[in-house]
Amino acid sequence: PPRIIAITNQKGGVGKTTTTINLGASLALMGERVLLVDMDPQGNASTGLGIGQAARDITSYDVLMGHETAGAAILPTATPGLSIIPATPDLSSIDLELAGERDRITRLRNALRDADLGRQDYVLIDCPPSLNLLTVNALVAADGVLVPLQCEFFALEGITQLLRTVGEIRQSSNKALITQGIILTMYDQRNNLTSDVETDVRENLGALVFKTVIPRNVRLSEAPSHGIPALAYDPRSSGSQAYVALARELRRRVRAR
Amino acid sequence: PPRIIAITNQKGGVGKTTTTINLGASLALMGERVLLVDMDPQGNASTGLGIGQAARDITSYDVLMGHETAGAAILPTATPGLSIIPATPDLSSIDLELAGERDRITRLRNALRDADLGRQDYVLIDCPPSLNLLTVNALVAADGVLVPLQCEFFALEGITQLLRTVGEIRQSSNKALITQGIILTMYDQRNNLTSDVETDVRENLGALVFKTVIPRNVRLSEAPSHGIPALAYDPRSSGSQAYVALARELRRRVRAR
Ligand SMILES: Nc1ncnc2c1ncn2[C@@H]1O[C@H](COP(=O)(O)OP(=O)(O)OP(=O)(O)O)[C@@H](O)[C@H]1O
Ligand SMILES: Nc1ncnc2c1ncn2[C@@H]1O[C@H](COP(=O)(O)OP(=O)(O)OP(=O)(O)O)[C@@H](O)[C@H]1O
Ligand SMILES: [Mg+2]
Ligand SMILES: [Mg+2]
Repeated sequence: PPRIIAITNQKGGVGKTTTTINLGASLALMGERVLLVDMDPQGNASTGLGIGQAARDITSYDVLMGHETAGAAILPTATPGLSIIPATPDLSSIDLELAGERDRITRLRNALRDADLGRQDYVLIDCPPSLNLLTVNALVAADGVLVPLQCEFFALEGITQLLRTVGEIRQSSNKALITQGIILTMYDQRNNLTSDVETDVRENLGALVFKTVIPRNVRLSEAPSHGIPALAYDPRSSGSQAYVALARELRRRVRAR
Repeated sequence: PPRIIAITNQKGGVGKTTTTINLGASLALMGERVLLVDMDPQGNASTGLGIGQAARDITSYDVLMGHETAGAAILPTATPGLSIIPATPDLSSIDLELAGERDRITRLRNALRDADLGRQDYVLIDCPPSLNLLTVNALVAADGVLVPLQCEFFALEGITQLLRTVGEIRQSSNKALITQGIILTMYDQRNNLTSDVETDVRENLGALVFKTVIPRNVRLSEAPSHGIPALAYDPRSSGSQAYVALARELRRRVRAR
């Protein structure tokens, strides 16, 4: 079965979607078969991979509500080996619509288990910036959690709360859940704040922090407007190269377990 | 009564908290009396103004739950004329805890109305990155909405959805609610994406877009680690000066109505 990884951080704008798209594309480039699940009502991962609104016929909302199977919602992308379950804004009413359901936190886990994902090597789940029912569904479905951490002061503040929530989910609903790692993003070595955050995080969280860091690189933020990953937009850019290195490091970490 | 402004955008990391803190401090510097309301479970606005966890005894959570009055939750900050109702992570359970309450969307409006805020000129509400019950409470309580818009492609995508939600709240629950304006943030004139976004937004949203733009400026992201606004940390920085200009433009727009 595929390795299921939730990419999450309740702090906004830290690079969750950028990591989901470009780590996914890098793994696909290396021959892995990767399914992305867009669980963010903004649908940025879907847009960043060129899925127009009209093509979002069957979405992650339909899967969570039980209207469709996960298999029926899978769309190919322009990147060979990379597919996606797209998202639309109606996801934001999930907290209310499933409020009374006993299985409300295991909807995604069960949908992915029931789908025939044997052909997939990785499933990456892009989460919204909150610790709500959508993120909890991702954490319950996942084998591991990847935490993009922007090298900024506010981003550091939320890490303890996030790791505590991961621990709570592991105890209550998903014994297999591990913290796959923390990825430093928008890393700018000219900026003191970057080195302050890096020192702080590596001292306190040690081996959890990936060696690979993702530099601030404008090509990463330009690629989504063309609906393709940075690897397709500008393969030699520092951003693309960093995500390829991250994909290699992730594969090593997953295989070493 | 004070002018109540919700600072909101469901896209994460666009500068909502940075705008709330520094616009508030700039207005206070100009002699206005300003109350901030931190409605984000991350509590970044509280931290950015030096409110330690121990001091967050009575919070916006207590006010929404009806345990305390808004007046009892107000704390002074180191900036004269600027006070705050702080936030803690328990805010994130509000959706569930108030799910059955008929008045769940008017809790903040009623609490601010009942408090003696006659001495305040402005109330600025910092919202979390979502369109959940916390943000709806802010929109129902507010006279106007300020939308920080990061000059990036993904940030542009959510604007239509946000303005539609503001329109729905105006029709259903708060007839007085207007869009106070859109503020371009992290503006970097060396970056093509910035000018693309600016052109697009000014063409489509015209007079709604403030003339003042907030430049990308590292002093804005350094100040929060010292628990003070950028105006206190580095008053001559381009970031501080931009927020002072924004405060002047906002006052002009409010008085012109
Ligand atoms: N390493 C990077 N260098 C430059 N820009 C980046 C980088 N990573 C992400 N960005 C840009 O920064 C913005 C925030 O990134 P992104 O949207 O991926 O974060 P997010 O955590 O998914 O946000 P949200 O919390 O709203 O879901 C985007 O406009 C993106 O293009
Ligand atoms: N103009 C700017 N120049 C440089 N850095 C900035 C600027 N505005 C904000 N920042 C930094 O960018 C990050 C995101 O800003 P901020 O936290 O204010 O956004 P937000 O919209 O409140 O995020 P969230 O969605 O998590 O609430 C912060 O680390 C902040 O210090
Ligand atoms: Mg995202
Ligand atoms: Mg914020």
